[in-house]
Amino acid sequence: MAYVVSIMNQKGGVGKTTTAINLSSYLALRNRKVLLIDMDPQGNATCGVGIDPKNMELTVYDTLISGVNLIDVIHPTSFDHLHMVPANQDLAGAEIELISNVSRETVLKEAIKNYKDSYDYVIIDCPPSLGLLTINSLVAAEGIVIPLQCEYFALEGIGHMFQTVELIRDSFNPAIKILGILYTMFDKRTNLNQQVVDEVKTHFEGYIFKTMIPRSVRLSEAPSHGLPIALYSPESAGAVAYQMFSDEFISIMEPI
Amino acid sequence: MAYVVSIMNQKGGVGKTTTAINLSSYLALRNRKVLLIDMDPQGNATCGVGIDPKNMELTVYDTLISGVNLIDVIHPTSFDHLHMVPANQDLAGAEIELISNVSRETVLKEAIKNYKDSYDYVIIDCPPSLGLLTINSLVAAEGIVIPLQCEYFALEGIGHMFQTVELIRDSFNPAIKILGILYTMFDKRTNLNQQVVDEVKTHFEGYIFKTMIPRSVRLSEAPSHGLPIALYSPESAGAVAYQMFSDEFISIMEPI
Ligand SMILES: Nc1ncnc2c1ncn2[C@@H]1O[C@H](COP(=O)(O)OP(=O)(O)OP(=O)(O)O)[C@@H](O)[C@H]1O
Ligand SMILES: Nc1ncnc2c1ncn2[C@@H]1O[C@H](COP(=O)(O)OP(=O)(O)OP(=O)(O)O)[C@@H](O)[C@H]1O
Ligand SMILES: [Mg+2]
Ligand SMILES: [Mg+2]
Repeated sequence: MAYVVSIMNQKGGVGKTTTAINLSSYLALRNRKVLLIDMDPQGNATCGVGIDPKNMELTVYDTLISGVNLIDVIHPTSFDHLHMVPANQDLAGAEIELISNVSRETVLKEAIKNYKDSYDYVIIDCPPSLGLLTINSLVAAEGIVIPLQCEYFALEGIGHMFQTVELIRDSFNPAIKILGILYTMFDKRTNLNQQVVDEVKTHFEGYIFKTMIPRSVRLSEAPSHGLPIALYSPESAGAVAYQMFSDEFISIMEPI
Repeated sequence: MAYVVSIMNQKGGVGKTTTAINLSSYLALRNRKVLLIDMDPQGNATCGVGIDPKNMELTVYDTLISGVNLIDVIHPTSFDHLHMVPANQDLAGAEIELISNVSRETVLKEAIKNYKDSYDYVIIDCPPSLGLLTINSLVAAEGIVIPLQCEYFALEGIGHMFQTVELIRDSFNPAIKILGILYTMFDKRTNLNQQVVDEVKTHFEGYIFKTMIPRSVRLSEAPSHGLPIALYSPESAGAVAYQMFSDEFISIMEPI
């Protein structure tokens, strides 16, 4: 039975998509069966694994709005154990169209329900907002990973995200749990980065992954080749860090 | 009569808020009267000029949803000629609440209408999405500045943004114009950055500002002090670049 994880942060550009793609691909390399769902109209996770969002006949939009079966929108990727549900800009209209749906918060959860037996993990990449697409992802999830760029604006928003998760837990999904905060684009030469890390530690001790993802140019180059870092530059600092993170993730999810 | 500019990009973390704050403050230093409107529920532009979003009684939300007069939500800042309309997380609910409003796309435009005579420029900071908050900002605007991080995912989204502006021009706002694409966080040592710049030039020649904003740590430190770069570190590379950008902006807006 798959464990569903949402990669979310209202702040933009903090490494949500990069984390979703690379966690998924290292889990697949460790023989876990993974379904990656792109819930962002930008379709970055989709093109980051080499699928062209513009060419898609059916995407997650069709599942959410027209009730198309999830199995009909699942695509294989360059990894054996990694399947993908793509997104494209059609999804931007879904937030407005979902409003009038009585069960507007649980549509994704219902769509995934029958397929949890075919995977070990479902990873959901969220857009940078707290609208209905992100709400759907949180209601469908059991665990949440919060990528955090170690900068001031990103720090400001964490408290509010914890409150939002609290609200979701109380009204829709009692099982939801924050697995942790993952520091991304960390540059140890920058004072600000270290100050933010210290600040987060004082307020959110116990919610922080041990692995820190360094700033690594290879990570930002990989998507232009449609490849996860594991295939694009497996020896780079970014690849090593995401490999460590997926091992840490497995040790938490699958304690021996 | 104020000229209204929206700083927008669906992609997250590309420097929209940093551009909105620093363009506004250098225009104010050049004695233009500026109103900065924060249309992002994160409230980053608000705290970036030293106002605490959590302490606000009235914000842009109250203007959009409860019809509170704009004059009652305008706050002074540390600059003589810079006023601010703050935002906080209440705004996240506005997208859903605006849906049932017959004139849901023009609410901001109507709210600004009576105050355009008191300012030379109105600068609007948009959230990282194409939802109703951004649509309202585009309908209210005459010009658009698109900050662009020189990375692959940011590049992917530009075409779609031009299409969105086209749609707004055809249905709501015939006067709207893309003033230009502003390269942000540019690092000339990174091949990817240069590749993206070359790619943008081939497709969007004529829409690109001459000024490029370099990656500069001082720019990311300034918000934690609640100060625009002009007050935090006026000699830094980031400050010099935003000063040049505001001069380029003035030369376009106010040709001699
Ligand atoms: N550790 C890293 N080192 C260097 N660059 C990175 C790193 N992680 C991500 N990037 C780059 O930074 C940019 C932002 O990352 P990404 O798109 O994954 O963030 P996001 O949170 O998904 O953004 P959005 O809010 O728009 O969905 C991308 O261009 C990405 O390639
Ligand atoms: N030129 C620059 N050099 C270094 N850091 C920068 C630069 N411009 C912005 N930053 C930092 O990068 C991060 C993203 O910038 P900013 O928040 O302005 O982007 P945004 O597009 O407004 O993000 P969002 O999509 O969340 O609204 C911030 O932490 C900011 O301080
Ligand atoms: Mg993303
Ligand atoms: Mg912003």
